[in-house]
Amino acid sequence: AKTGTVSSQKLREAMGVAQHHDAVSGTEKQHVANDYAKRLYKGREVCKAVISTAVMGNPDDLHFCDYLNITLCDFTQKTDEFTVVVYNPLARNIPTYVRLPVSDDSGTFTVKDKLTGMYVGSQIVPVTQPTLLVRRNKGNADSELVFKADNIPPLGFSEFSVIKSNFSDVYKKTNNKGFHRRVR
Amino acid sequence: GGDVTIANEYFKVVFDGSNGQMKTIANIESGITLPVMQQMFWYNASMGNNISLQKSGAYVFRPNSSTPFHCTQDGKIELEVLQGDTPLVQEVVQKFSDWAWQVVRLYSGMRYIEAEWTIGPIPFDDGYGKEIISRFYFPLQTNGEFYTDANGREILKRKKNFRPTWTLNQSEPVAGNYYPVNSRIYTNDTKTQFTILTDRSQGGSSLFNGTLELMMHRRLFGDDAKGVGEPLNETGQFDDGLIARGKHFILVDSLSDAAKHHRLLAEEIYMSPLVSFYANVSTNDRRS
Repeated sequence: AKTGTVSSQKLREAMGVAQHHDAVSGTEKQHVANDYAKRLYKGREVCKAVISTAVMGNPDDLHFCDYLNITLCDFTQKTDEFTVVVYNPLARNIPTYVRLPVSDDSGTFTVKDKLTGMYVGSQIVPVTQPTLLVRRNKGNADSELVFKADNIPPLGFSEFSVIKSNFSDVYKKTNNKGFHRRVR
Repeated sequence: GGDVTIANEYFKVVFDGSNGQMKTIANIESGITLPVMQQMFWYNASMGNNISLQKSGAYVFRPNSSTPFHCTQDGKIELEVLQGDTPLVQEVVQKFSDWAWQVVRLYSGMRYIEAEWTIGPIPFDDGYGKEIISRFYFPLQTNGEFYTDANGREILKRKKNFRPTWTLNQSEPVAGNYYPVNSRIYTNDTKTQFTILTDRSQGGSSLFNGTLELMMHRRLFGDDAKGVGEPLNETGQFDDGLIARGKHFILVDSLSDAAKHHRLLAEEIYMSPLVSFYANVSTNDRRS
């Protein structure tokens, strides 16, 4: 209400329409299914601004990637230093694994918990063949950066800093005590 | 040629190197080792027959035979170990056919086996409507009984060819035993439970003792005449058929631990964390 135009009302309305039994069961005609999808999409887009406003104080600062399931995300591929915000809607601490589309072109990634400052173990996993098939000609991420987001607080979020470095940068960082600890 | 094994603190999954199929699942905590085989099949969708003109469609699932076809050509699955003995995630890719894939994952510290299936575009040039299923076989004496959730709420006991409130004359041996699965399906004997959690609503059943199956994708050429008026034949962006991708979360547990584990995992799946990003520029860092 404070931010005026940023509201979850559009998604509430789309969800209201989607309570029709045809939407719940999937027995609608194809053009109706397309319309339901469009309404939900528009509602979600506005809600992203709501979340961004809550977390960042600005409706446009937070980025979302809708196609992480097919390893497609321009933001994580093209940004060398960024922060991952992991929000936990449950009322208890949980662990989760985060998988981010990246291009593994002669660089390396370091992940750090922004609250504790501790380095977080990560792994680069090549994109699978079924992902390439389902992605068709979209995107060119050849790998996923995988790390464990542990102990995400209940109804709150954790932040992880991801920094892509080329190999010469990594060599310099080995003098860093924290980096040494992670390697060990 | 040799067997392939992936393992974390909780589970060990062995794949048969000769045919690519899942071979055993071991629950390390409880000491249970269960021989498990999995295959992907397709039911040929009915276009009606002498007994009934009813076609398979959006409302009605009706295969024209109880015997499904293999998605593979010869029952063999191509196997690729993408990540072997690595610290965070281990992955095995299974190719059942050009349009049926699965990636089995074990994450360090996580008490489940993740099977990410990718189905499609379902081929249609043979003119047969296809309803694709994943079926697991395991040697448990389940007496035709299994459990599914009702709209994500109460879990109900299902029994093959049986209805609790009337005498059933079963005329459809497959469709008549399929039930909605909104979050999970499981079956057990007196000691062990096999549970699958889904990431979306699917149809599922246990047609034989020690089996569970879930329908993942369909492509049909007939309408069931219940009001939709068009066949379930989404052609997708490239006009060759839709590709669907989803996950099954598999648990093998002792009967005493099973409920605790699948209920906690279900919370984490169905209220899963939301991931978003911001660039590390100076103003954002100040906020942080």
